[in-house]
Amino acid sequence: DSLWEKDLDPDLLKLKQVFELFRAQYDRSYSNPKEYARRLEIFAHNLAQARKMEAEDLGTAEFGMTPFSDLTEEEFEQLHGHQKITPGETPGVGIKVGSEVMVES
Amino acid sequence: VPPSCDWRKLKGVKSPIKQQGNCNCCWAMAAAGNIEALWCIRYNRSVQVSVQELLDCNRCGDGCKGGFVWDAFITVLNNSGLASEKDYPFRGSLKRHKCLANNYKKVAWIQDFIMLQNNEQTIAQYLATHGPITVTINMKLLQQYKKGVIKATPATCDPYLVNHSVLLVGFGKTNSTERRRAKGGHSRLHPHRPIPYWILKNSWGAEWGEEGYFRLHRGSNTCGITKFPLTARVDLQGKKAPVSCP
Repeated sequence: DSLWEKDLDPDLLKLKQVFELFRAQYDRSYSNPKEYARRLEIFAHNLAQARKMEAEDLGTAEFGMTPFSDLTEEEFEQLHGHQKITPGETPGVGIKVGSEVMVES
Repeated sequence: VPPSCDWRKLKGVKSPIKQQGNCNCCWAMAAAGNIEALWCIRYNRSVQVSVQELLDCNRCGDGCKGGFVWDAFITVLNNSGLASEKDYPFRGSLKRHKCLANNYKKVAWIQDFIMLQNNEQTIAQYLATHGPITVTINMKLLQQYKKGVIKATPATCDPYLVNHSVLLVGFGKTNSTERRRAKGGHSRLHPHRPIPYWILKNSWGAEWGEEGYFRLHRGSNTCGITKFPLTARVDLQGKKAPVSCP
């Protein structure tokens, strides 16, 4: 690994270091190297988004690494919002009743 | 409307930050927080109500799959109150659970619930004279939020696409030192003008944001904060002494 890393872009190495800090801070582990690579990519994208958000913000907000930095926007919304609503739908119409709920025997 | 208001400063109102985990139950946690705060303000009783009861006894019975604050209040009315968090604790699993409301003693109840006008001045006035209320916002910017006051535009945070319910606990204005600290001394618009903000309590644990809280700009309908301002009422109209926000 160390030989391989020597050939990498220094920015990528730095990113990996930050990602390792994130994993340690929020106790994240991934099932396989492919998943690790995917989460690293999402993490990098989110950090770039955070920089953009901070530049666009008109208040005093700071954006950056959070417990949700390895999630895509869609995953984040599905996991932590109140539910997915299609634009233009009235909220009450968006409720799904039962059909997708997993019930253990 | 007072210049600032922070219900967290009233003894007993500041309850622990809730953690919804992977359960889409922000709507239930916001409603529970609303009822707990109002009971503390109105009756000086510090209670923690059961979020799990709101999930299990919701009319759709699938609380972790999402819902709305008004569903939570309807459940409280249908069940004639809520059990305590201690008796009926939060499990947060996606698995459906049977409603156990009848097994436990009620520790808090409500008379009814209302939706306020979609107006930030009205919201501030109600907040200052009654207590915390629930709001539903677009949570897009919260994923990467760390601290400070978020002031968005409809382009950066669509106010019509609201998808996360939280508890509004106060409002205030920044001081100039905060602005300098936040932007490294390079304020882009008005270097010395204070920024009015709302203080909101989230349910993503105390590690997130400003110890579980965050702030949104007040006066620009940032992230759709005025779309669904809902609150329970814990006493009969006209039979209450005025309260004042710290």
